[in-house]
Order: sequence, then structure tokens, then C-alpha cells
Amino acid sequence: TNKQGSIKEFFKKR
Amino acid sequence: MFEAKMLQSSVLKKIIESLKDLFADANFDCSSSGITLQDMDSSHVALCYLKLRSDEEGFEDYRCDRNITLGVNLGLMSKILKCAGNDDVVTLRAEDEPNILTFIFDSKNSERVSKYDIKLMEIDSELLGIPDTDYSCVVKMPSHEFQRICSNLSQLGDSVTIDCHKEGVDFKVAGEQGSGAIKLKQTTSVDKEEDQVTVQLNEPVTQSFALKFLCAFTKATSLSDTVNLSLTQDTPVVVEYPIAQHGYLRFYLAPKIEE
Repeated sequence: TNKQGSIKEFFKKR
Repeated sequence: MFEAKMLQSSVLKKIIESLKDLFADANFDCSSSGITLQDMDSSHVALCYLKLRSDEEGFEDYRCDRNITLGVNLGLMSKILKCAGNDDVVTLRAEDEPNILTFIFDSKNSERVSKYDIKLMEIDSELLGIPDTDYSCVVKMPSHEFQRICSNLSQLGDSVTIDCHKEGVDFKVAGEQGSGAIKLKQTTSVDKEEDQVTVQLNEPVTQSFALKFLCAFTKATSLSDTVNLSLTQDTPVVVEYPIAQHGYLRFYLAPKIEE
């Protein structure tokens, strides 16, 4: 099964 | 004072129409170099990034004395833009410490001028740093082709696996009731550049993404004849619609990760 990743896991807060 | 005069209100209409369903409220960040907008969808899976450069030909006039942020409900902005004719020139205007954004629509023959004001919102949005990276694979294809693929495959399942390799790109869906696959080969014999499929490949990539979001991104299809998909294994895909004489609209979508 695949889990939906969050965009925040990849792009950090500026 | 901020004032941006866009020659084609249809461009702004198309941008807002393509954003408003996934992104309810958004900040337009205006500076002397142009207008940018970054926003996440409510589930934090997708991100949009719009860039309209002030020095491009799409703006007839552009003035921004100090950096300002215009927080706007995109549903409301869509309603206001529906009051403009497609060929109208649209001017956006705001003061240096704005509470209000003014839209002025000038018809082509200057016989009709309409003016609308909307109240701005304080939007506490989290800005993310988008890394400037080289992608393993960049696919350029006709935007209507990508829209058709997403629409076709979404009938059978929730997620698409995009497989980029040296012969081309495969889109696959596997649902409970059936499966589907669309293979696109690189085209070499097509006359028009916008009809071509090209794959720039540094490394093959196989990655799954939620079709719900990709289908939502394709609402931007009318902005551009072509779309660029940039992929690297285990990172968000970039779906980019170039906007002629203005800049681009990019969508980032986090991948589905194997558990």
C-alpha cells in the first residue's frame, strides 16, 4: 500500500 | 502604490479558475520584480507557485513602490473577474498599506470602464522554501494530452504511476475493478513544437501520485499549449504551465510513498 506524502515533508518552512 | 495593468484579463481569469478549487485563500506577494503567489491546499499535499514577471510584455504598466501582500479569497476574485470581458484590459490597484484591492476593467474600444473593490484578508500562510534542483526527468507534452490522460485514468483508480524511461513515459492505473496504461513515445516527426512529446532523462523514475490532484492541476490547461512534468524519485512532481508574456504557474504534488 502507498501512503500519501505531505508537501511539508519535502519543502521546509522558510 | 501598487498598480499592474494586464493586457489580457483572460489570463488572470484562467489562473484564478485553475486555482480556486484547491486553494481557497491566497496571498499575492507584489514587489517591483512582479507578482508571486504560493499556497498549499488544505491537506498539505499540493502546493502552487505562480510567477508573473513585471518586465514581461503581458503587463502594459507595472508599478510597485513597496513590497505588499494582498490576501484574497480566490472564489471572490473569480466572481469579480467574471465581470470582465475576455479582451478587457485589467488593472489591479492597491495602496501601500492596503485594506482593499481595486479591479478596473477597460473594454477594448474604451467605451466601458468598470471598477470593483474587494476587501483584503489577513491570511496566515506558511511559506515553504522550494529547493532549486535538477530533476532526473523532464517530460514536455501537449497540455491537452496530459489532461486527457489524467481524466481517462481517474475513471479506474485513485493513483497513477508515472514511469519515465529512455523510450518515453508510461502512465498506469490499477484499481479494484480494472487497470489501464497509456504509453507516450517521444515524437520526432511532429511539425508543431507544441504537439511534441520530449523526455529529457538523466535517470529513470517510477513514482505514484494521487490523480485527484493531477486532475485539479489540469484546470490550468487553457493557459498553455504545453505542460512540463519534472520528476525525481521520492520527491514531489512539478507540473508547470508556462504563461506566455508573463511567467508560469507551477504545481507541486507530494508522491505516494510505499509503506
